[in-house]
Amino acid sequence: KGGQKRMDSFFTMG
Amino acid sequence: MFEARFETGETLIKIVDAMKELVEDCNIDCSTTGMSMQAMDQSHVSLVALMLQKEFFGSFRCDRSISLGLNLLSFSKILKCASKEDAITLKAEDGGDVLTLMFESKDGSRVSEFEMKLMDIDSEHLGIPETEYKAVVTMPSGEFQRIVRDLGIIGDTVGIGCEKDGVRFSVTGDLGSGNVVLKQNTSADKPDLATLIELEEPVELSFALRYLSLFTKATGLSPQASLSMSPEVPLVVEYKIDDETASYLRYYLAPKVDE
Repeated sequence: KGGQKRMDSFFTMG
Repeated sequence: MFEARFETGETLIKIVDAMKELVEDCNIDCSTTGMSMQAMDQSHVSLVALMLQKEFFGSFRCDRSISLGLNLLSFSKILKCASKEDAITLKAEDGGDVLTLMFESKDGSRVSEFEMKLMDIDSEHLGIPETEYKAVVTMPSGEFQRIVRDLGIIGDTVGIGCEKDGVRFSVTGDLGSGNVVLKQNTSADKPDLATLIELEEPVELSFALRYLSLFTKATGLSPQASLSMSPEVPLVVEYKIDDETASYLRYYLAPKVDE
């Protein structure tokens, strides 16, 4: 997505 | 056996209404500590996190941790059968596949019970690290809703610039531009109307108004909303559901990055 990062790239799966 | 009683059923209705446009299906996790939920929207751009501590409830019992797989739209439809003043009790058997909803009128003269089918939902649980934010703005939730609505008329991205004595919301679009500045204001006589800024360093970030607008569906849950920001990490918009028990609804959204 242009300019918008997804949540998965900040928080780790746990 | 799980059983949780919302003395003010309206709070549950507001919580579900505040999540249902972002999240279709979710698991509500029930344990001895309370009820919690974490889910991303379909495009994984935002995340919603709910925490209701057991002390928040009129009564709370959870013998074994269970996940209630719910379609929020269906849940919301059934909750429409409750009156605003009703107390709402949620019940589920261990290993059962239905959720029982009981609505009780204030004087106890009317009691209704509905059963809702539970679903098996694969959910990805994300670990959210404790973060020290550079800027935290606490403001009237209605004011935040109004700013998001007004600036959404002009454009689709809002710049939020936070400095020591004020926070600036700015927007630029095809038809023009606009900005709203809220100054720090500690209305001692009306704390709900206060705007407080806790600042470690000035922060300037941009966010998609479409998502912020969906977050403001929670406005009715709390007179105040807080925005926690640090460079390059997701914004947290928090609505406290109950101050005393640290129960809350939080939304996370990553800042937009220049390409």
